[in-house]
Amino acid sequence: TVGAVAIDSEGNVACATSTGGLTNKMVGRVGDTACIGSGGYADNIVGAVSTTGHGESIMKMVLAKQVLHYMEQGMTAEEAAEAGLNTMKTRVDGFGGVIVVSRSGDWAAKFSTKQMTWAVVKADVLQFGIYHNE
Amino acid sequence: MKPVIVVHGGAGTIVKEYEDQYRSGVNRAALKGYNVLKQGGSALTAVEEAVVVMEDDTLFNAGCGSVLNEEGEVEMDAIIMDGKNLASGAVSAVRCIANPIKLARLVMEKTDHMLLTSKGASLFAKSQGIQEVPGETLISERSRERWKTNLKPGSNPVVSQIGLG
Repeated sequence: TVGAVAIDSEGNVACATSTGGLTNKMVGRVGDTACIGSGGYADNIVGAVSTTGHGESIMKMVLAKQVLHYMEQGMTAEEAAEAGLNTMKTRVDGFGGVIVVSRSGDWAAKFSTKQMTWAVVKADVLQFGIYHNE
Repeated sequence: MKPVIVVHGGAGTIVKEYEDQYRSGVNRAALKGYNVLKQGGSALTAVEEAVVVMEDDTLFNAGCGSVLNEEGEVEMDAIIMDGKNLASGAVSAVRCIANPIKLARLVMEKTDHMLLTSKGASLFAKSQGIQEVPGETLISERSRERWKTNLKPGSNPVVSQIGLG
């Protein structure tokens, strides 16, 4: 799965997510990606999220919307991303990752899996990573 | 507001020997989207352009390079959403489309619907002038090898992916 979230100079946020799904999946199986609130969500009032990971778990959690809900409650992008992934692990034993951008331009790239490839550009500075603590 | 873009290339298995290519792949995608933002483009176009870069890269599980279903075919899903007005478009189980994210944006902008699937999505793509590509062109050698391995007796692709995302 691949995804992106962004905020532009006018303060508008957006998300996009695209996937081939699960390897050797059943014909007709659709995961979280195409489901609004699961594979992604964007709302100028809060921010934008794109997800990756075990689709059925993400769908049970409506993970992207859940992360934004945590932000509405006052968490930072990073705190909300971690809270969403922790809740998914606790409640449905699911693993994955999220990227987040808030309406103020804060961002996060968090994952409960062993790795997730990510990159961010903010103020002309590029950062990227794969493993935890990178 | 200073523009920001964040991209991910998935949380699944990463082959060690391709680590540098994964890094350069997400970097190219992020920079592509950031250039759109720097030139005054919208967040919506930036995320679309960034995702297209990764859909076109066989290393990632989307577009060209997607994993295969149990019949050895590519079926893809995509979604895009605009935070300005909560507009959204998505496609699921689409075949023979190089960039499903572009089709998702067309669903958002050209229909009254949120999600088109399978045959309906294909018919809509055709109506919008999106050219179908042979399914074979979306299949990477790596995806085919992984599919074959998972077909072997005793293989359980679902169990082997637990914890990997």
